[in-house]
Amino acid sequence: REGRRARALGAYLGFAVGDALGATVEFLSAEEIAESYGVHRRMIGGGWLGLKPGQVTDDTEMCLAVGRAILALGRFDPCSMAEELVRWYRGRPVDVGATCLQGIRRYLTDGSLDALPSRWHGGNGACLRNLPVILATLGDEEAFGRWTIGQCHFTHNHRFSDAGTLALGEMVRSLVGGEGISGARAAADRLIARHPVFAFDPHPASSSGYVVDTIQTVFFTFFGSDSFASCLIATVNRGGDADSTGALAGMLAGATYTAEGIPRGWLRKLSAKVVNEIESQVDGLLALADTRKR
Amino acid sequence: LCKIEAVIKPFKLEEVKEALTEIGIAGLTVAEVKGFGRQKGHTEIYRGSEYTVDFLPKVKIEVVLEEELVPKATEAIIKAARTGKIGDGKIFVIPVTEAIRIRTGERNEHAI
Amino acid sequence: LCKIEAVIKPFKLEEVKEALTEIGIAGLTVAEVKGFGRQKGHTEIYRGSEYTVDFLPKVKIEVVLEEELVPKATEAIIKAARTGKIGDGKIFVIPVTEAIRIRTGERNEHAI
Amino acid sequence: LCKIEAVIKPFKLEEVKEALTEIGIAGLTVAEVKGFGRQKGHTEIYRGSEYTVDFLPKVKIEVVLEEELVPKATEAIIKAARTGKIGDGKIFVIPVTEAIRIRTGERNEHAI
Ligand SMILES: Nc1ncnc2c1ncn2[C@@H]1O[C@H](COP(=O)(O)OP(=O)(O)O)[C@@H](O)[C@H]1O
Ligand SMILES: Nc1ncnc2c1ncn2[C@@H]1O[C@H](COP(=O)(O)OP(=O)(O)O)[C@@H](O)[C@H]1O
Ligand SMILES: Nc1ncnc2c1ncn2[C@@H]1O[C@H](COP(=O)(O)OP(=O)(O)O)[C@@H](O)[C@H]1O
Ligand SMILES: [Mg+2]
Ligand SMILES: [Mg+2]
Repeated sequence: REGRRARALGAYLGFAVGDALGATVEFLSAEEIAESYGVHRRMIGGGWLGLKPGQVTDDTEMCLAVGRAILALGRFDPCSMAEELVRWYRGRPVDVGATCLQGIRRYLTDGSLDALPSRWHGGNGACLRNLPVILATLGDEEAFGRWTIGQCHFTHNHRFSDAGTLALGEMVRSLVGGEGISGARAAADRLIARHPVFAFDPHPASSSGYVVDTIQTVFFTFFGSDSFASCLIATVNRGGDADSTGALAGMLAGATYTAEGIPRGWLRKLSAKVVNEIESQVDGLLALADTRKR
Repeated sequence: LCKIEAVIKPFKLEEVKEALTEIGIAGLTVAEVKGFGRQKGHTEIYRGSEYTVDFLPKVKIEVVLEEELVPKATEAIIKAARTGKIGDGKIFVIPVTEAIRIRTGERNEHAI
Repeated sequence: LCKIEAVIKPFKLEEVKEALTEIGIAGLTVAEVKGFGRQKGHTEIYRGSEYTVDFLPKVKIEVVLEEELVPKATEAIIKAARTGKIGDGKIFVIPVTEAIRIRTGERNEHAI
Repeated sequence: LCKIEAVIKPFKLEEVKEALTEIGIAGLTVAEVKGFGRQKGHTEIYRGSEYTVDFLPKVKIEVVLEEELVPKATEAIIKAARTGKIGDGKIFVIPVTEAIRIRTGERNEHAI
């Protein structure tokens, strides 16, 4: 129980830390990062969004919105999540992904909760906000699959986004359950077996926001490192969609090395408001998972 | 796809932008233009004599959007831009056959 | 409804406005633009060396009007804007699916 | 006939003009506009406090051309204007029912 909380909290805090750390270098290439920062490893904010040190972006904020919606009703309801995302959007967040915005706009226009399938929905926006679903359904694999697809399809309806999000969820379930990196590796291998496009050796071709590139990058750095800090530093310094790859890497590494494994210096830079809401959501979602246990 | 061109009073730009953002429209292109219409320009003194500037500064907003959103968008613009005094401006809706996001090559409803 | 976009030499604006007013068109929107075409820009001296400014200042007039008036309006613009020298400009006619007067909500032919 | 409207980053104007000239398009009309979108404006200090200017200067290129040339032209614009960073801009294609060269009265494909 204790271990599970430490790993779940590690996943969610790790996600926020990766978001804030990577945001400084989002959209820069590895070469540009090396030129400007040497090795980027400090919470200094800035970046293309002009952030304060430790400030999170849409990646973490969407997670919090999804978590709020789940906790309000005690279950996933697509309409409730849509309303929560609209509320977040209307609060003028620091960034909103292009495809996420299209989904929110569609919902505001006609109330529909499902995006039509599109070849252009291969971005990582839906994959990024799935952590609350994962934590709320630790005891119910069927609900995990159903809720994941339900929330993804609000904005992104693409088989690689679906498959990648499910696989990352399986990995987090297995890590939080204490099965260690080998359990996570098995889940990653299953994804690659079904969709070889996700193969990440010798190394990812790119670290863009395309869900395949994002997940290849996260697999590469997570399986190639042995601590939270080394995983995140390797991830964000590859550049590209660095806040998103950073967040997902932080999620996996946090679930592995627990909240204790996150460097204090990074954690301290997150706003108290964000940390408090994450902690309260983790407890609420785990409690929900227990009531849903099959 | 359609393009809305709205010619409005300059001080109304912020309000119109807000109203469009509320309904999920966050991207637009804006130009400073001169308007000639029923609203009369003002009188200026230049080198001692008075003359009428017969145009008025206006702002032209261009937003490309899906056809289904046009009624909501025009309603939002009207509500935000209207003062009830002459010169409030016009909205024109124009067909757009194709849209492309230069950065990614995304097309049409995925371009905006 | 149609929109006429006329790109003309700046000094011709007054004359073109007059010509349109004569045929009952008193509302239009005008923008300062840069034109690139066969007409060559001028040469300027900057820090001692000569260089060609390859664009020319133009004025772009936009007037939305009923389809039946387009032939008369284009004829009026041509007559007023033509000098016979390269760079006189272009007229483009574009379809307009809807027009609204913001102040009153009037639509289409009642909006202009 | 179609009109391409391309909203691009200002420093890309020269490159885009070159690319269009390469495929035989030498006439275009350009305007300075303000862009609002996902790309953030810059921060300015005014009377001691920091604030964000929320628009970005953009350049809007308008080129009227024959329909068959649109794919080539959009491809050329994309290639020249793309940096891969947010804010690269948009291309919109709009129908043109008529074009006239003011100087000669030539119509449509002979007008451009
Ligand atoms: N036919 C038209 N085509 C294009 N723009 C027009 C037209 N008529 C008016 N406008 C624009 O609309 C603005 C407002 O028009 P005006 O006649 O002064 O007031 P109102 O629209 O309130 O009746 C003008 O300053 C001009 O920019
Ligand atoms: N294909 C085009 N699309 C849009 N505007 C154009 C086009 N070609 C020319 N123009 C505009 O028309 C103006 C005049 O064109 P130019 O070729 O110099 O002379 P002319 O029209 O007398 O032959 C240009 O400065 C530009 O503003
Ligand atoms: N719906 C729209 N209609 C008209 N112009 C738009 C629209 N959306 C964006 N633009 C223009 O495109 C520019 C770039 O948009 P932006 O969202 O910043 O980046 P990107 O196109 O790279 O996704 C904006 O500054 C604005 O000039
Ligand atoms: Mg982000
Ligand atoms: Mg990102």
